[in-house]
Amino acid sequence: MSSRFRKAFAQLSEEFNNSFRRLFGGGEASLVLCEPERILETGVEILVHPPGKKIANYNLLSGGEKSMIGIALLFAMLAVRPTPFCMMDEVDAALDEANIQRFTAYLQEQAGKSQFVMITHRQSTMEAASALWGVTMEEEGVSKIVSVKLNQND
Amino acid sequence: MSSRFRKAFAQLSEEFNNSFRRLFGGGEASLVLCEPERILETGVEILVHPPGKKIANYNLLSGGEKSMIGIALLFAMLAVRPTPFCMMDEVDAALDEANIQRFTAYLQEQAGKSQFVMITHRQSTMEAASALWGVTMEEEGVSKIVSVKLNQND
Amino acid sequence: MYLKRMELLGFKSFPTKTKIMFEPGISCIVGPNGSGKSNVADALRWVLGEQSTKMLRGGKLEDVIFSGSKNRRPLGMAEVRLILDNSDHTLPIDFAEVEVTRRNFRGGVSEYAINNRSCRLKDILDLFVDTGIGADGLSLINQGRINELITVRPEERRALVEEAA
Amino acid sequence: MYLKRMELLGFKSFPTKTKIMFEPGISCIVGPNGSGKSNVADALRWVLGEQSTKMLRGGKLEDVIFSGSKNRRPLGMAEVRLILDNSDHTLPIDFAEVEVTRRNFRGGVSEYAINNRSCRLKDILDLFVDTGIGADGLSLINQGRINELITVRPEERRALVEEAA
Ligand SMILES: Nc1ncnc2c1ncn2[C@@H]1O[C@H](COP(=O)(O)OP(=O)(O)OP(=O)(O)O)[C@@H](O)[C@H]1O
Ligand SMILES: Nc1ncnc2c1ncn2[C@@H]1O[C@H](COP(=O)(O)OP(=O)(O)OP(=O)(O)O)[C@@H](O)[C@H]1O
Ligand SMILES: [Mg+2]
Ligand SMILES: [Mg+2]
Repeated sequence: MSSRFRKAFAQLSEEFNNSFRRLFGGGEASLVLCEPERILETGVEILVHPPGKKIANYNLLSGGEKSMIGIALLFAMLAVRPTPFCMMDEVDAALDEANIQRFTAYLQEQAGKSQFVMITHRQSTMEAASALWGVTMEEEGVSKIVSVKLNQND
Repeated sequence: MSSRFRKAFAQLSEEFNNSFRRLFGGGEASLVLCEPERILETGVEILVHPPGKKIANYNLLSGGEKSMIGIALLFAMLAVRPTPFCMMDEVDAALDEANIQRFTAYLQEQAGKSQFVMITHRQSTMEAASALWGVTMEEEGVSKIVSVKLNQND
Repeated sequence: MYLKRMELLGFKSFPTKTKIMFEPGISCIVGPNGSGKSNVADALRWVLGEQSTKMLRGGKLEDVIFSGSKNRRPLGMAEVRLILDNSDHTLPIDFAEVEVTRRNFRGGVSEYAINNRSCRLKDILDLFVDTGIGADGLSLINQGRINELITVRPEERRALVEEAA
Repeated sequence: MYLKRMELLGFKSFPTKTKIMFEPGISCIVGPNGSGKSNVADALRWVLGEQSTKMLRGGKLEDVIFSGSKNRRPLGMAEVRLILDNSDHTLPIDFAEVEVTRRNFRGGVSEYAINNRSCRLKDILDLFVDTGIGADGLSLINQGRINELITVRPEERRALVEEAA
């Protein structure tokens, strides 16, 4: 049990660093065991260094930076333990345009391994998709699904 | 004390209904005292009915709907007790384009009474402003303020 | 394995039978605020066996059943069917297509079925156990929760590593 | 009364003296993720007397002092000056322009000043008490908090009504 945990931990930490560097264009990240001697109960902390920044604790990072770190952790999980599909509900809400581009580029690379369903309001995320579905309430209080052509405006 | 509280409560509830109807294009909203007989300690609940919807509890409302209700409550407070300025940090993150238009239209009407400073990534909110400031990190880890002309892209 | 389609009936803001066709690759669900996009995500979470009403944004289990609108009366039942392509046999079951169903009557308990044969919740959870899919995995990120992956306490983050093991 | 300008020195990601000119009406602050926009909001909250490190996203009070970057060493002090137009005498003080200053040395306590005369925190709080401005009012909505106005418990929402009274 504990050797499987250690192995998964090492892999996840490694992949977290890879996806973090991809999304932030550099810097480094890792996972840290809070109490390495109590492997069966220890918590797991994250350690992140965005490129060029020295920060005391990651709570000082911005809303968009926190979302990108969460996304990096998600991609690291998918690398270590791929799941057939993944649905994300507005994970891009706090991102600026440049970060959406980095996120969607990464997503497109992973689309061969997993199926992604993204709920979004951001035009740049919509443009990265191969299929688009609209949900509307033509009748008040009643949802309906319609097929959407990409060139329509939001 | 308690008569001032009751008066402010009634005013705030009335204004909440006004701003809610404005932002949602109809429906109704009010504030409710949880324990009216214990006026000095009672909590305050909100009651909302978006147009055309019958919902059991407001937790079932969507992310964007919750933001618009929060904004309605904020405008109600400003109507009852105006403050000279108000800074809002990405309150528009969950809103769709139509709701951003309603929000910024309301904001422009109130701009005579209060000074508003909006931190945002959304183009439609930027277009509602009369002045625009950019924060950049040309040198890594060091913020700088620059003046931005509106026609530049995000 | 991939999602082929999902059929909702009486689930949250979907009172009439609604089909959502999924595609491999990346697809997006778009639409105005309050139109029902997150309800689609809730439907997926629910059919996979989610038991926490909080994760479904409700107070009671019945909050997933259509509670009426201006012109429609409340319904008495919610049902979601999830159809998966299993031609690569990711799921430990001998079908090229697998259909998972969950149904809930007002005041009743949830009923589950796999390929139209009634089963228990445990059978559904067992079906998905090795795939990383399921209410607790990262295969479904609720609205507003992406930042929580890093703001939770270290003990909670440990569960991620255990999931990966 | 309105905000005229704010000057930051050594506050969070602003190691060098930085001026932000405000205008009446609606102005926007824009920029990439992590560039320092919310730090500007934190500076405003801090100079108005905020004592909670959590509301400033830090762990210790010193987390507001510039902690260094790739090419710069950490600083020993953070200072924010807020200059307000008071020609309509909203603030109970006989000046057409009011300047509020807060300064914090590493390991020290906060120092406050009004129009360059040192004062206590209480003097700052008293200055703004009838205006609705201040760390607890709605004059400053932190990032991600707009939905909290409706998700907090009813007892907490009562404070809004008391503020309006
Ligand atoms: N049991 C129910 N019966 C009927 N309608 C319901 C029920 N539960 C939720 N709803 C409706 O669903 C709406 C919320 O939908 P949802 O959260 O999916 O919106 P969304 O498209 O995700 O919007 P946003 O872009 O703001 O996140 C509510 O306004 C509510 O009217
Ligand atoms: N004491 C400090 N010293 C130096 N830098 C700091 C300090 N505190 C915070 N920072 C820096 O400020 C950055 C966060 O800035 P801020 O939260 O203002 O970003 P933002 O522009 O609001 O971004 P977003 O659009 O993602 O919300 C962090 O990346 C961190 O490097
Ligand atoms: Mg939603
Ligand atoms: Mg920010």
